[in-house]
Amino acid sequence: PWQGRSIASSKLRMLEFSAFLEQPQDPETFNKHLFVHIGQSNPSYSDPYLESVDVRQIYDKFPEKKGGLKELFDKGPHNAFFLVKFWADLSLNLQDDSSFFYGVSSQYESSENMVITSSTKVCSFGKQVVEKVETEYARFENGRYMFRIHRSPLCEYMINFIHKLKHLPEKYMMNSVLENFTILQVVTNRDTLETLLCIAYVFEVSTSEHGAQHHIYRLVKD
Amino acid sequence: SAVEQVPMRKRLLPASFWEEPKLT
Repeated sequence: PWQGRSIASSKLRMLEFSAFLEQPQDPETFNKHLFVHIGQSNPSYSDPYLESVDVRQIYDKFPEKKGGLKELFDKGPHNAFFLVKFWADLSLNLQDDSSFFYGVSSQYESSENMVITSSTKVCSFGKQVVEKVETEYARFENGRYMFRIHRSPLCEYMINFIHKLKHLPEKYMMNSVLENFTILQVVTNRDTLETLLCIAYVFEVSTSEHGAQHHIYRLVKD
Repeated sequence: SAVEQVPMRKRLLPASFWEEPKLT
């Protein structure tokens, strides 16, 4: 039931995704602030399908040359492509402190035993500025293969970006900057090079009192 | 690209794209 209703292709399903800041309070406790978060969901057949977005509407927000979104989408499979609109929670006090930990955690599951590669490209005005590539091996748990990217440190570029964004006095200014800030995550089978998931992330700042929010869309080409 | 420099607000996107969920 999750296919078409959550971030899942026929080969890989995203279970959880978060970018966070841990701030120590004292030697034994810390505060965890979630900038963005996709929690576990268990859609059923009675749930509606995700809305769709024509991938051509966002081509220019992501790398367009070799290995860009167009080439990836044309290669397929199309059921692996998603757009996530995040409303990021920036309602925290940031200080420069080396004891703070900025991290990203994500989890995936598959019915297949494989090695996955996750490429995360941060883009400014559609051009890649930094890329992180991670390789994960499967762990067999409860009848399925689990992949965990646990507490991957956020890069310096992203930490500086968050700090600069926080220093802007008005939310509309932050949103204006975020209009040209995107992230493209491509999860690939390391051995076959098949695209397992391709997720395009775009952002606004949350105005909610309930923290980070998101909408998920299927990317299509009608 | 034909859509280059076009503000996101002027693109063909679902209405929900601009509606922040109010979930707890």
